[in-house]
Amino acid sequence: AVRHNNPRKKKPKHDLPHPNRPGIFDQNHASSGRQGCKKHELYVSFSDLGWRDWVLAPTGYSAYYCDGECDYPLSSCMNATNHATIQALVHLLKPNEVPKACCAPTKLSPISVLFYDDNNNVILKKHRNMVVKHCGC
Amino acid sequence: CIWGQVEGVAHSSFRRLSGREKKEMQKEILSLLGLPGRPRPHPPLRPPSSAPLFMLDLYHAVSSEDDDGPGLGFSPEVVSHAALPTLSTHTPPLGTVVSEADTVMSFVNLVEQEKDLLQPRPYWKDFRFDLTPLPQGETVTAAEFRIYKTLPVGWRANRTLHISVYEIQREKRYRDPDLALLDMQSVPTGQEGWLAFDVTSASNRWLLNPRSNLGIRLYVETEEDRSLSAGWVGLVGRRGPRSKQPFMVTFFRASQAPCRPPR
Repeated sequence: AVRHNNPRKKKPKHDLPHPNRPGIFDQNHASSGRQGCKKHELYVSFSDLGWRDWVLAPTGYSAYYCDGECDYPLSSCMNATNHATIQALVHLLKPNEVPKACCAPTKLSPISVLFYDDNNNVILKKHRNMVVKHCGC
Repeated sequence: CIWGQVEGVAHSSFRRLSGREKKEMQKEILSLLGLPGRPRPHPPLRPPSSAPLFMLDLYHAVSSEDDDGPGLGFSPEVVSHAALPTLSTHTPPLGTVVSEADTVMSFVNLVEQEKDLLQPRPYWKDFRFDLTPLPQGETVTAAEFRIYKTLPVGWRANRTLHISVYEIQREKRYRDPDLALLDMQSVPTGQEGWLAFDVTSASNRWLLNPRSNLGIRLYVETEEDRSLSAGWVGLVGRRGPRSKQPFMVTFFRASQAPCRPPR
């Protein structure tokens, strides 16, 4: 039981959420306008940057990123770790002390770029852990 | 986080990046992708030659492997075997050297000398590459010299040719240079396609001491040890079609985790 330490604010008469109003335990909570944690794409086109004449491949760079809510309960489609589930629960208990679980990359993949250098040589450069492959809480 | 901030700024204030900010952002992307920036002079506007075509093939193989997961173990044959240019037709596991390479560079050969055919045998052909822009802090894990062989005219297809590649270690006036054998392959005269010779040991030496890079020398001999000119047996040189010109490709591995200086 959480002790309410701000007597001014009166707790509504009944402690349980109103039966016909979706509460935080309802699956569709995340869909009420706030999206669940997932991967988003921000595509950087090398054509837009005017680099296509010297960058042979790829044509652009998908700067994926993770964004969205990690609200309790964390459903399996949110790719939540056990720790995130515990943190989300503890956040409910102590919202002012424990932050919510955050939406972050859970799997990264490399990106390779092929380009000409000053001496007309062709270079393939690989960068590991560069692109978000999966997001999760 | 950067893109979140950029997008956040874009959403909250709905303003476009200024010219200066765009330039800064481009520099940031170049730095993140380890790209040196637009080369000077402009890259060739002609159709890509053999090295870029090979590298593009390699890029697609590496990228598709990255999407599907890492390679399944080391297979040197893939590196020092003519199988690489057919990457797009079959997908063998790329092998550790290729899949773990941080940088792969192809070098167009700069100098090509051939022994005067009016001189006494043996005949040879020298190739020299400019390896100076080698990536700092990376070590050579494998290097190949690739030369294309067409079908020679007027040769019996089933004769065997011994093609050997040496590193030129020390040049001497009026005498043959000191040579060190790097690789040798025996191929039927009737074979056509890319031949790949392992020149890793020479590349390592050149990386450590660029001035020791005196190039490589190629010999062709029959089973009866009779020396032949490379051109006679169909080995394509710099004067051949662009898509079949010889080149060198070197695979590098970063010796330490690349740390990007904060900008």
